[in-house]
Amino acid sequence: VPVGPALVYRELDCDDPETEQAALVAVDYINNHVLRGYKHTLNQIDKVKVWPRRPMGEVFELEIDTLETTCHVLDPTPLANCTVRPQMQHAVEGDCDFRLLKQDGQFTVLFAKCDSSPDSAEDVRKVCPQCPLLAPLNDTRVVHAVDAALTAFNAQSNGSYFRLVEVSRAQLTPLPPSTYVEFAVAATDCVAAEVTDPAKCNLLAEKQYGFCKATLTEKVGGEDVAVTCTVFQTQPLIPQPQPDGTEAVGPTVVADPGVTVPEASPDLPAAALVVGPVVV
Amino acid sequence: KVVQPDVAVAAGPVVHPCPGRIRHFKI
Repeated sequence: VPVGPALVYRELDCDDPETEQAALVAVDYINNHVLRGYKHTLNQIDKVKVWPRRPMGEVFELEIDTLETTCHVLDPTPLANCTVRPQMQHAVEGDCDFRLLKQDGQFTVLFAKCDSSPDSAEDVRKVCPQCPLLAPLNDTRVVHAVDAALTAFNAQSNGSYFRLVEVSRAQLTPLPPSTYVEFAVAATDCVAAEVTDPAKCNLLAEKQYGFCKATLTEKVGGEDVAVTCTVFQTQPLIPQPQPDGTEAVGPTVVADPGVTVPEASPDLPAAALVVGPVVV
Repeated sequence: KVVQPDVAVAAGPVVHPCPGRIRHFKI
């Protein structure tokens, strides 16, 4: 590389419309690639540097803060209609580094890295002294509440048997002793009323996801469970490009390339924002 | 700023290029 003048980055205001445009592309990228949990929305742009890129274009180096919304990533509700989770529900923030290429007026994500963390207990206590904090997803009471709620939901269902996809958040309340959980489910090829061995049920090729909120309340001599699930419209199969250039549609093909749904992972922290592979 | 004593200097807007505005709340 011939020695030339040092690259100089362009100073841009963090609230400049061009910076905001880049940040919104970054947030869109997060929500299309996040593997679990909730959609995030832009809260603040921390830093921006715009580097010239040879032979053409510019690279935006961006640091942004996001906040968790109440929309699950599998929920098709547009981000603009999603509510930011209030502090009293124990908010979660995302801290992201992005590099985006701007060429011909279009942004492309080159690099993305996000970490998420829940608000501190002190902050939650300041706004709501009695509000429950986020609980570990592998807490036995959480696991039991999800199991009881899903069993109750399937028992009332006259359609497909739904299987757990992930536990998304949980809170424990001491008085009365109760466990609040939110979890994602997916329809299987079994009929709920006829299931004898859930292990033999398979997820539908045309994925149908749902999102449930449940409260399990402990009582003397038993427990009460209240569960509400929203089942989203089916996600049609999208032809996937094959190595030989053909396109295939079949049950082995991932239906939604943007969102990969892993098996429930109780060892993940309560507020993991996992961003998938980056586009380079 | 160094100015002549008899020249009035208009107070310009305070520039805070970064970080940008907080849209919801800071945690």
